[in-house]
Parts: sequence; structure tokens; C-alpha cells
Amino acid sequence: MKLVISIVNSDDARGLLDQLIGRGFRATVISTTGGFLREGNTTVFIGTDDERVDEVLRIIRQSCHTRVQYVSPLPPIMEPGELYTPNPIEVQIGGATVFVLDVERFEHY
Amino acid sequence: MKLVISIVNSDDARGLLDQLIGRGFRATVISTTGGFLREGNTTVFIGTDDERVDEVLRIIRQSCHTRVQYVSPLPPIMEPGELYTPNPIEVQIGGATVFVLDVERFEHY
Amino acid sequence: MKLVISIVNSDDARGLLDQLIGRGFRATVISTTGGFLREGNTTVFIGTDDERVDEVLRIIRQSCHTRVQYVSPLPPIMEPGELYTPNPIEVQIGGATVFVLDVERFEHY
Ligand SMILES: Nc1ncnc2c1ncn2[C@@H]1O[C@@H]2COP(=O)(O)O[C@H]3[C@@H](O)[C@H](n4cnc5c(N)ncnc54)O[C@@H]3COP(=O)(O)O[C@H]2[C@H]1O
Ligand SMILES: Nc1ncnc2c1ncn2[C@@H]1O[C@@H]2COP(=O)(O)O[C@H]3[C@@H](O)[C@H](n4cnc5c(N)ncnc54)O[C@@H]3COP(=O)(O)O[C@H]2[C@H]1O
Ligand SMILES: Nc1ncnc2c1ncn2[C@@H]1O[C@@H]2COP(=O)(O)O[C@H]3[C@@H](O)[C@H](n4cnc5c(N)ncnc54)O[C@@H]3COP(=O)(O)O[C@H]2[C@H]1O
Repeated sequence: MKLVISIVNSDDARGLLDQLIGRGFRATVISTTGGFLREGNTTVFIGTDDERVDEVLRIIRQSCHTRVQYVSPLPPIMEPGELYTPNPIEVQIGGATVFVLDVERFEHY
Repeated sequence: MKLVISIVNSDDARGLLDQLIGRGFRATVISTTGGFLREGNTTVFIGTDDERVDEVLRIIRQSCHTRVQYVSPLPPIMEPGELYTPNPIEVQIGGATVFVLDVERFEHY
Repeated sequence: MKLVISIVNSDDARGLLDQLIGRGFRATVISTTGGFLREGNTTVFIGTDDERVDEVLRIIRQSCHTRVQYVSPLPPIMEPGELYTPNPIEVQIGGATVFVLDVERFEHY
């Protein structure tokens, strides 16, 4: 048994879940926040048999789309009178970041 | 050290926590959502010594009760004038779904 | 690859994230609740290379400060006319509780 933990863009979460559930996978969904952009995203936990992990990863890869987002960096601490003109930086947001962890024991009561 | 991750019905969470805390276990609680029913449930993280895992599992099994829930499937996309009469489906919701993961290193600062 | 799961006081979360992000670490943040105090706290997931785990732990230890909190125990069930004068108990809240888990497979799509 493996636990697949996937952090995805919230816009992709619904489509991802439809695909996973449609193929009989079970999933638990958490509303999370990205440490860098401080924006909401979605973390999905999928516990599945070892032999179905590749299929879960394929579904995630196909359901989640990389995108570019523009971010204004936070202004630095400034002296009075100083001007600050931020240059937006381009950040590539991955379709998904996925961790596969081994499950030592699985119980369903 | 093991990390026990248990997904339970939110109605059972308070009783489960009372039992765990009463026996000296520590727990962290997350409000989560089921991928299938899209309803709120509760995920509990319990880090504990290897020798206390069986006790944690017993407490979870005893605190969480299977139940049957009736779900109306989502209506399909329909043409104008079509009628849709959903037949509720019976879904058995487990008392708990539990993953036990090995913890390589534990620190408490 | 390791997954560092750190439960910290919400007051320390912002400073912790600034330190982690400033050094190029990636993090995902979850609003969680302590099982004992039933108060909000913050859980941070940091996936990182094996060789950078010590640095992550050092950052967590330095960013998170132990503190003492006073808690009024819940009143017991009482007979009419009984008086209850709670003695606040002192609870030491750790700077951080950290679990390091092995990641069998990591993918970034
Ligand atoms: N310290 C840093 N310095 C410079 N750029 C940084 C950075 N941290 C993140 N970024 C960039 O900003 C994007 C959004 O990161 P955020 O932390 O908001 O949101 C992240 C985070 O919530 C999660 N994530 C990614 N890698 C992670 C990891 N190793 N551990 C925990 N969470 C991770 O997935 C979301 C998307 O990450 P992704 O890598 O695709 O995309 C990242 C990356 O392109
Ligand atoms: N392997 C796993 N990985 C991650 N999380 C897991 C999991 N197994 C269970 N869970 C979590 O536990 C909740 C209860 O699952 P249970 O299997 O008892 O009860 C399930 C099951 O009887 C049924 N179900 C779930 N997924 C299904 C699917 N793909 N096809 C058919 N029935 C499904 O609906 C009930 C409620 O499911 P829901 O997703 O709303 O809520 C699930 C989900 O949040
Ligand atoms: N092994 C573990 N597994 C999962 N999560 C863990 C954990 N150890 C700590 N945590 C998380 O970290 C928070 C702070 O725990 P700490 O042990 O520093 O500080 C704790 C500890 O001093 C005390 N405490 C917790 N559980 C207790 C219990 N069963 N009996 C007596 N004191 C307890 O109350 C403080 C606040 O606890 P709270 O549960 O509200 O919040 C906890 C919990 O959310």
C-alpha cells in the first residue's frame, strides 16, 4: 500500500478528483496554502495498492496543467521618500508536486 | 516512531480525540473533504511509539462507527424537456480509514 | 527525498516560512487544530533532499519558540448546588513537533 500526496492547483482539483473517483480510487482532499505565493491550493491524499500507483500518477499528470503566474515581489523596508517600482516576476507553477510514501499498515474499520 | 493518519467521520472525531488524549496520546486534527461524497470529514494525525500503535488502532476502531448514507447521484447533462428522477444510492461509510507510516526521525523542539 | 511534517504555533508560522522560502525550500501549509487544547495551529509540509533535512530542522528549531500557556481544565459533570473552582494548569507548548518521513518516489509535473 502506498500513500500518494499530491499538491495541485485548486483549479485542477475538481477534474483530478472526477478522474480518480471514476476509476475507483479513494481520495481525501485538504485545502492548503503555498508557502511561497501564500495562495490557496489543494492537497489530495490517495491511498492505493502498490500496483496502481503508476495509474494514479498518470491521472495526476494528465489532469494538472503547468501555468505561468506573475507575482509582485513584496516591497522592501524603505526610507521615507524612497520610491519602489516592483517588477513582476514570472513564476512557473507546476501542474502537481507528488510524494509517494510507503504505508506500513493499512486498516479500514 | 510511527505516524498514524486516520480519516474519520466528523461526528466521531470528538469522541475519538477524548479517548486518545485521555490515554496520553498527542494528535493533530485537519478538516478534510471526502473525494467521493465531497462532504467534510476529519483527518487525525497521531505520532506515537511503535509499541503503542496497536492501542491507537483499537481506540480508533472502537470510537468510529460504520454507517450507511444515501446519496443522490449528480444528474447527467440533459436536453431541455428531459426528466430526471434520481435513485438514491446506498454508500457504506467506514468508521475509519487508517494509514500507519514509518517515521525515520522525530524531533520535538 | 524526505517529507518533513512540522506542527508549529501559528504565531511562529510566518517567520518559519520566510526563513524556509528565503533559502529556496518549498513548503505547503495547512491550518490544523491541536487535539488537546483544541486551538488552531499550523502544519507545514516540506519535501526536500536527504542532505538538506538537517538544515530544515535547524530552521524550524530556530524559528519556533517554546512557550507556556495556561489552560482551565473542563469542568466535571456536577450536581446542582455544587461549586467548581478550576485551577488553571500550566501547559508547555513546544516550539515544534517534527516528523521526517522517507519519500519513495517524488514527481513534479
Ligand atoms: N523558495 C522558493 N524560491 C523560489 N521559487 C519558489 C520557492 N518556493 C516555491 N517557488 C515557486 O513558486 C511556485 C509556487 O509555490 P508555492 O509554495 O506557493 O506552492 C507550492 C507548494 O504549495 C507545493 N510544493 C511544491 N514543492 C513542494 C515541496 N518540495 N514541499 C512541499 N510543498 C511543495 O506545490 C506548490 C506549487 O509548487 P511549484 O514548485 O510547482 O511552483 C512554485 C515554484 O515555481
Ligand atoms: N484509500 C483512501 N485514500 C484516501 N482517502 C480515503 C481512502 N479510503 C477512504 N478515504 C477517505 O475516507 C472516507 C470514507 O471512506 P470509506 O471507504 O469508508 O467510504 C467511501 C466508500 O464507501 C465510497 N467511495 C469512495 N470512493 C469511491 C469510489 N471511487 N467509487 C465508489 N465508491 C466510493 O464512498 C464513501 C465515502 O467516500 P469519500 O471519498 O467521500 O470519503 C472517504 C475518504 O475521504
Ligand atoms: N505525537 C504527536 N502527534 C500528532 N500531533 C502532535 C504530536 N505531538 C504534538 N503534536 C501537535 O503539536 C501541538 C503541540 O504539542 P506539544 O507537545 O508541544 O504541547 C502539547 C503538550 O504539552 C500538551 N498535551 C498534548 N496532548 C496531551 C495529552 N494527551 N496529555 C497531556 N498533555 C498533552 O498540550 C500541548 C498542546 O497540545 P495540542 O494537542 O493542543 O497541540 C499539539 C498537537 O497539535
